[in-house]
Formats: sequence, structure tokens, C-alpha cells
Amino acid sequence: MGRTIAIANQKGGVGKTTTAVNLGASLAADGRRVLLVDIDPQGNASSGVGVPMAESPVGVYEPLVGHGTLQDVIRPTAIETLFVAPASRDLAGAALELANIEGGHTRLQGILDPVRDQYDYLVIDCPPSLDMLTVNGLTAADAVLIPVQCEYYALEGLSKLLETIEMVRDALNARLEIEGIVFTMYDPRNNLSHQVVQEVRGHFVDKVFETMIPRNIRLSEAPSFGQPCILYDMASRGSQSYIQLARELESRRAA
Amino acid sequence: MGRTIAIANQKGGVGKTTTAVNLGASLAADGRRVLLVDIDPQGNASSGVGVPMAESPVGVYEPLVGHGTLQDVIRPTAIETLFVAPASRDLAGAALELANIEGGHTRLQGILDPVRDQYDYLVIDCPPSLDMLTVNGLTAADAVLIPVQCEYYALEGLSKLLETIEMVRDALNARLEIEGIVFTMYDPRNNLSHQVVQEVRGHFVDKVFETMIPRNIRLSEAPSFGQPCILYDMASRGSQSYIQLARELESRRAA
Ligand SMILES: Nc1ncnc2c1ncn2[C@@H]1O[C@H](COP(=O)(O)OP(=O)(O)OP(=O)(O)O)[C@@H](O)[C@H]1O
Ligand SMILES: Nc1ncnc2c1ncn2[C@@H]1O[C@H](COP(=O)(O)OP(=O)(O)OP(=O)(O)O)[C@@H](O)[C@H]1O
Ligand SMILES: [Mg+2]
Ligand SMILES: [Mg+2]
Repeated sequence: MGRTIAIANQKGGVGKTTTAVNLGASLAADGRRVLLVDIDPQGNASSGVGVPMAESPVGVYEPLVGHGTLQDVIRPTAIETLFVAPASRDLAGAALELANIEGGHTRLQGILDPVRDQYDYLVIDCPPSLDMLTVNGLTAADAVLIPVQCEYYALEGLSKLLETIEMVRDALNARLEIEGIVFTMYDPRNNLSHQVVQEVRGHFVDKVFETMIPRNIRLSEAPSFGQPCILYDMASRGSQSYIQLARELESRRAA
Repeated sequence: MGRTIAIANQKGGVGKTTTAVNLGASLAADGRRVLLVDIDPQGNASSGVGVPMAESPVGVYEPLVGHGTLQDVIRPTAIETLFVAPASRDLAGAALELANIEGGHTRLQGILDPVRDQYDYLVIDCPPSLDMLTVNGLTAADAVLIPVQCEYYALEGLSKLLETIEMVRDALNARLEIEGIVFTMYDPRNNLSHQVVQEVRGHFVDKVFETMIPRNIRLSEAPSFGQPCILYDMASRGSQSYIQLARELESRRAA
């Protein structure tokens, strides 16, 4: 049964998509079968693996609202064991639609169940909000991985996110746990990065990944080629840090 | 009658709050009376001017849903002619609530109307979404200023944002115009920045501000002190670029 991990943080631009794409790709490069699920109406994770929303007449939205199955919309990527359930245009209205239908919180869980066994990991990229799409992502997941940008504003939202995770665990998904917190865009030369790391490590002790993702331009160039960074520039510090994160994630599970 | 400018872009982390706070502060430092309106449930603009959400028992949310007036919640800041209508906790549920009440799209416009005459500018910081809060921001505004981060993913969402602006103009607010596009976190040393600037300038010709906001660490350090950057470090390139942006904004209006 595949382990389902939601990548969530309502703060914008903290590296959710970059983590979903590159962690997913690194796990796949290691031989795991991975499904990337894009429930962000921006569709960045989809284009990040070369399946832009504009080229997907159907995607996650359709089965989410009852038209067909998720299996119908799953596409291959340039990495043999990495598949994607892409975002499609109509996802933009989904948060509101899901709020107004019976069982709207558990729709994603329902469409993922029939396919989970085909994968070792299912990685869900969430939008920058705590709306019904993110709630669906948390409800469908075994665990949530929280990217934290090493910036002040990124600290502010953490307690609200943890409250929401708590609420989802109590009301909708008792199995939901925190996979871990991963620091992104870490720049050892600047004081702010150190302060944020100190502060978060102090609070969350064993929940913080050892691996820190450095700020690395190759990570932000790769999406313009529709490639995960390990295909675009495997030797870059960006790629290497996500490969290391994938290894750490797997070794934590084995423990 | 104060000019109301919404700072909007559904892409996360592109510098909406940093622009709202520092453009607002620069206009105020120039002697204008400015009201910063924080309709993002994260409340970053509020804490960015030293009025953290945790310290605001009431804020924009309350008058938005009919309890009291906006005047009741407006607070002063460390800059004499800069005021803030802060975010408060309950704003997190507002997008859904507004979607389900009569005239939910125009609530913000309604609560701003009685105070507009007291200010030269009202600057609205929007959340990273195209939900009812952002729609309220666009409906209440005379113009929208669009921060564009010099990154690939930031390009992807632009056409969707322009569609939404068009829709709001047609259905809710005929006066809505585009104040302009401002490049943020521009790094002249990297190719990607140049590519994004070329691409956007090619499409939007006269709508792009000459002033470009450089990536500058002082802009991201200032919020941890609850200060706009012009108070934290007036001489920094970050502060100077926002002062220049404020000047350009005013000279465009005079033209
Ligand atoms: N470690 C990194 N080094 C350099 N650039 C990065 C890094 N991680 C992400 N980026 C870039 O920063 C921007 C924000 O990252 P990303 O889009 O992954 O964040 P997000 O949290 O998914 O954003 P949103 O909230 O809009 O969904 C992107 O342009 C991305 O390419
Ligand atoms: N020009 C800049 N140079 C360096 N850092 C910047 C710059 N502009 C913004 N930042 C930092 O980048 C992060 C994202 O900026 P900001 O929070 O203003 O974006 P936003 O669009 O308001 O995000 P959200 O989508 O979450 O509302 C913040 O930590 C901010 O301090
Ligand atoms: Mg994203
Ligand atoms: Mg913001």
C-alpha cells in the first residue's frame, strides 16, 4: 500500500511544488513507483514534470467531482517510475464546489484509494491556502511534509498550519501524522536563515529533517524545461539535496 | 477621494506583502495619507507594520461580515501618515462565508467607501489565491498592481490573473484598471531574471514599471522587527527601490 504524503503550507512560495516534484523524482530515480498528485489550480507541479495544464483536457478535477476515475487521467513522465495526475483548468473552481457538496472533504481520498496499491509513494502538491483543496490533501494523506522557507513571514503561519492539521486529524483523518519539516532556500551566509532554523529546531526537535535544501538557481531553472532538477542538472547542489532528502525519508521509515 | 490599489497575484511568495507594506510606507514618507488594508488571513502585512494579528482582537473581518465599521479597527503605525486595517484571526474563514452571503463580492467595497476620503491612497494586500477575498480586493479597487517574481513559475499564472481581472471588471467593478506590473526579487546576475523580464515586457509593453525591485536581504529582515524597510534600513537598495517605485507611481498619475 503506497504511502501518501501531502506537501502543505499555506504560506506562499516556500517551495511546496519544488519539493513535491524533486522529492517525487528522487524517490522514483531510486526505483520507487511514485504518483505525483497536483491539486493546486496553478498547476505548477504538472508543468514541473513536463505535463502542462494547458495540455491536459482532463486532470484531477474531473474524478474529484465525479466524472470518471483517477486512473483515466494519470500520465507518464520522463522518469520511468514517476507518474502524474495533473491539474486541469477547472480545478480553479473546485475549492468552492467541494465546500458545497456532501462529503466534499473526502473526495480526494475516495479517488486515490483504488490506485494506492500501484505505488510506493503518492506525493500531493497543495495550493497556498487552508481551503477545501488543502483539506482534501490532508484528509487523503498518511503524513504531511511541511517545507519551511528560511524567512520571517514563513514562521508566522506555522502555528495556524499545525492547528489545521490537528483539526483534520480529529475530524477527518485519524492516521494523519507529520512526516517532517524541511528547510528550503537555506542560505548559510545570512543571519535570518540561521535564526529561522534555530527557532524551528527549538520547537519541533525530532520532526525536523537533517537535510536542508539550499537556495540554488538550478532548482528554479529546471521548471522552464519541464524537468525535475535531477534530469536538468543532476550534479547541482539543488538536485543532490533532494536526493539526500529522499534517502533520509526512506531511512526514517525503515527505522 | 483616495486612490485604492489592490496588490494581487495568486502565485505565492512573489512579494505582494513586501510591496504593499513598503510602497505604502514610501508613499506615507512622502507626505501622503495611506491606509494599508490586510485581507490576507496570514496577516503578514499587519505584522510587517508592527500590528501583529495576535494583538488585534478585531480587524478587517468584523466589519466585513457586518459587525461595526472599518473606522473602529483602523490603527496607527510607526509612520505618522500610514494607518493599517489589520487582519484578525477569523479572516481565515471569510472566503467561504463571503461566498455564501448575498452581495458577498462587494462587502469590502462597502466598508471602504465611508473612509476613502480620509486618505490619498488605500493599499490592499491580497492572499495568494483567486478566492472571494481577492475578488473583494479587486472589486473595491480603482487599480491593481501586480508583483511578478523573476522566476518561471511566476509567469505561468499571469494569464489566469488577467482573466480574473477582466471578469471582475465586466461583472463587478467597471472602473478597475491595471496600475502596472512590477518585477520583484530581480537578480541581474542570473539569466532566468533576464528571460522573465524580456518575456513580460514583450507582452505588456506600457504596463510595466521602470523601477525593478532587486533581491535584497534587508527587505526580508525588516518584518522580523515589525518595520517597513525604510524604517529598518533606509539606505538599503530594497528601501531605495520602493521609494523610487512610489515616485514613479505618483508621476504616472500626474501625467
Ligand atoms: N531551494 C531553492 N532554491 C532556489 N529557488 C527555489 C528553491 N525552491 C524553490 N525555488 C523557486 O522559488 C519559487 C517558489 O517555489 P515554489 O513555487 O516551489 O513554492 P510553492 O510553495 O509551491 O509556491 P505556491 O505557494 O505558489 O504554491 C519558484 O520560482 C521556485 O523555482
Ligand atoms: N525583493 C526582495 N528581496 C529579498 N527578499 C524578498 C523580497 N521581496 C520579498 N522578499 C521575501 O520573500 C518572501 C516572500 O515575499 P512576500 O511574503 O512579500 O510575498 P507574498 O506574495 O506576499 O507571499 P504570499 O503569497 O504568501 O502572500 C518573504 O519572506 C519576503 O520577506
Ligand atoms: Mg506550488
Ligand atoms: Mg503576502
